[in-house]
Amino acid sequence: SNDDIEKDEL
Amino acid sequence: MNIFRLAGDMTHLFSVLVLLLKIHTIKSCAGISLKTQELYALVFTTRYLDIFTDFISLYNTVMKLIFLGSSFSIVWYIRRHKIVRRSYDKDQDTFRHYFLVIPCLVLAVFINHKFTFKEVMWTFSLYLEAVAILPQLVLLQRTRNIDNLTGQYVFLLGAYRALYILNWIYRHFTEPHYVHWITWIAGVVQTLLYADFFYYYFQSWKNNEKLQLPA
Repeated sequence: SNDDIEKDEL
Repeated sequence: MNIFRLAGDMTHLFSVLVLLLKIHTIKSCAGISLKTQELYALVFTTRYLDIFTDFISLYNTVMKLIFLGSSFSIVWYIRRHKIVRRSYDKDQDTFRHYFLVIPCLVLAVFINHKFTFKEVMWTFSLYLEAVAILPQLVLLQRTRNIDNLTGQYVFLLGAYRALYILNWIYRHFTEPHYVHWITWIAGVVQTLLYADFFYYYFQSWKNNEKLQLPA
């Protein structure tokens, strides 16, 4: 959803 | 992915490889804090809960597996390997886990983006990673002779954090919607903890002397 922040970092 | 992020990940990867190589080849973990290594194993476990549910990229998944695998292998070596464990100096490595784990957990419960289990655990992992190096830094200060590999390990870990900050600055300007203030604050705190170490590391390098932290 839009609430979720993208976690593309390690 | 920008160059700072890639360089940061690679330095992080090298730091872990340097440590594993030291332990595996010399069969010694002298100067390494088991407390810090256990905290990292906890950091990666709680951060990568999404490893099998959210696919980001092959790179991402592989790196996560490497960090999980290496952190648990290091802990296993220090606790269980019949030769390596003898070199572990338990009496010097006295930092209490819960002094760091409990405040981070409390902070994560109250300060997070969203109050769900996965999100709180992820936030907890960020807070804990920021301070997980403390037992190692305390141990370095107590160790009269810091061997080169241990010094390089801590240096690489610090460099990884510094590169991540450059990565965030870069992303801030190139990706307008990229706002991760919890990550940033925790990351800056984490990097600041290395400032003192960096100072003495560069001094020893400049003067061509053995690294030694003042008590």
